[in-house]
Amino acid sequence: KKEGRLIDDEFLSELFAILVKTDMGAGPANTIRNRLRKDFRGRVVEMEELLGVVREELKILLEQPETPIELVSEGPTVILVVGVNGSGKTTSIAKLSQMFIDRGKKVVLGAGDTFRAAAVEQLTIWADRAGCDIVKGKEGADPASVAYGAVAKAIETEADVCIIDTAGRLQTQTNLMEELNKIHRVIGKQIEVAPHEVLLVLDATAGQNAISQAKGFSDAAECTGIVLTKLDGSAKGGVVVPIRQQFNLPVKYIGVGEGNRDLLVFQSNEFVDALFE
Amino acid sequence: SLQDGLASAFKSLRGKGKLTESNIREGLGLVEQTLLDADVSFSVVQEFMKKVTEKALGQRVLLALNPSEQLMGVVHEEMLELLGKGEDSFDLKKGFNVLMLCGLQGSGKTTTCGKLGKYLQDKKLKPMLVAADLQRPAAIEQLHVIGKQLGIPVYSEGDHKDPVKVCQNAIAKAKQEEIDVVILDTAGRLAIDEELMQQLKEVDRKVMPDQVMLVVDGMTGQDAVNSAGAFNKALELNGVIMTKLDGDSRGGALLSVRHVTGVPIKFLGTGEHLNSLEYFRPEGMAGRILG
Ligand SMILES: Nc1nc2c(ncn2[C@@H]2O[C@H](COP(=O)(O)OP(=O)(O)OP(=O)(O)O)[C@@H](O)[C@H]2O)c(=O)[nH]1
Ligand SMILES: Nc1nc2c(ncn2[C@@H]2O[C@H](COP(=O)(O)OP(=O)(O)OP(=O)(O)O)[C@@H](O)[C@H]2O)c(=O)[nH]1
Ligand SMILES: [Mg+2]
Ligand SMILES: [Mg+2]
Repeated sequence: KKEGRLIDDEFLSELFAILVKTDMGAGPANTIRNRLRKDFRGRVVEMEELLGVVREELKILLEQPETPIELVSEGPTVILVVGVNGSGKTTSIAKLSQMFIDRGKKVVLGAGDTFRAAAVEQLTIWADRAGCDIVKGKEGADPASVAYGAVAKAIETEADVCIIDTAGRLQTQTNLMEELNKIHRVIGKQIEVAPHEVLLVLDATAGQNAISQAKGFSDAAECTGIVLTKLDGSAKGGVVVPIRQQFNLPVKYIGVGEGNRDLLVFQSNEFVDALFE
Repeated sequence: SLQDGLASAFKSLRGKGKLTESNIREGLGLVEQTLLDADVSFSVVQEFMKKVTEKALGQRVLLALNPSEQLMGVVHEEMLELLGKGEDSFDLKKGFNVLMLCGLQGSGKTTTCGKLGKYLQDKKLKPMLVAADLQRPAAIEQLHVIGKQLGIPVYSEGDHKDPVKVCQNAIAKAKQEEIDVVILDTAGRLAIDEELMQQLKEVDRKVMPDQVMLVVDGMTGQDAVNSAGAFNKALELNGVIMTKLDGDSRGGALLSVRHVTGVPIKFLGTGEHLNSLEYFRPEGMAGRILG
């Protein structure tokens, strides 16, 4: 018969350390610790049992339907991709388009990053690899006009999906968040309920600033979900827990590599198990 | 802010005689929470708090008229000690220098290569940028665009698969063209990717750069200790550059990187434009981390 340990402060501190290291934040880790202290005080349990309790509630919190993106029945489903610099937007678009193409869908890409060096060239290489159309603007062009052009092309060629790339930006750059809001509105003028999805691309190595990112980008562009990238690394991405709690923004996909098939549908069970590995 | 938090935690004690150890511990709890909220790695916070606690439980805070300010002073001193000296120059050895930039995917290496190039150019040196990222789509093109913007030569090879060869060829060419500093841009990689870390070690071993710098994203969370530790173990870093500090990230990863590598922080990246590079000033970062 296995020997458990008394749930005392030392035991709870060990649990706190495990939780904080996932990047969920000291606040949420503390809330969990305090609640377990109350529910389990003076009892003798295994750390495994305690973690099991925490795992269960996190799995429920982060749950997501099997099909993260439902394609609309009429016209192209428009997906706007946003996020801070270097988070993995362009590469995630490469992966999403490959995923749709593998399912026999027609995809049109919009090279909406008209600012960064070789951004259009980068997306063009991916479009060529996937075999899908790409709409570009002149260098320094208004990204909203590229988005407009991409949606127009998608409608005209009866594409199933239109994915629009945007330049990386920080949520503190007011003018750039304004620009994002404008792109969102321009798309909405072309197709009433578009963009149908606005994906916030979050780097799994990001710490608490991801919460500020979720807030800023949601305010500017009405995000509908998260693509959590670079989960093939050692970072856990636990910051999606407070993001789900505060903004009800779900993780839809996870990036697990640099190739155009390194994208998985988010499974809360597997994700939570990995948090505690 | 932490300052206000401590002031209000200790305020209720004024007039009730001196502070007790348990009062101080409540203040220390606030300090710990602040550091974790600022993204300092857990193990680094623990080590840091050991030092702070020892000082905090001494005469200086316990018997002070202004305990919250004294505690703040202790925390501030410990942090400046850990962050190390600021820089006001970038030391290169006399003659020809090779700098190599490395780090995780998307941390800002390619852009920072450009910024360093501009910095050296402004110092009247002749830099050359080397496109040694042979894997990311349009990485070579990206560096060429940057070089063109600055009027700095960029060395690249169209169809090479070996970054070691590209770097060696670049250095040979640089010496012919009287270049002063060669800056090697490498591909982003995971610290846990054994094959790519081995590749980086190969470049380091065969090319022997004078300075190897780790480029760290300013919004990095708990993982900073893992990645910085692994890169330092593989390459013995000479410096760290932290990027994207123009946002509202607290930058606590800087403390983690300092603690785990002991390597000096050379520069901070504060924007996407090629002039957005600043010397590291510890006072500024300490204030930012402590909120
Ligand atoms: N290991 C790993 N690397 C990734 C993943 N997703 C993206 N990357 C890498 O991260 C780096 C940045 O990716 P990009 O797609 O250029 O990021 P971005 O958000 O478009 O960057 P900006 O447009 O400059 O803001 C590249 O080196 C990608 O290969 C992932 O899931 N795993
Ligand atoms: N706001 C801001 N953006 C930055 C800073 N440094 C780099 N960036 C941006 O971050 C993104 C990634 O920069 P890159 O230079 O491509 O990063 P990298 O490390 O070379 O990426 P990989 O080669 O894919 O690993 C780009 O959008 C840059 O413009 C900075 O200090 N501030
Ligand atoms: Mg991009
Ligand atoms: Mg690069």
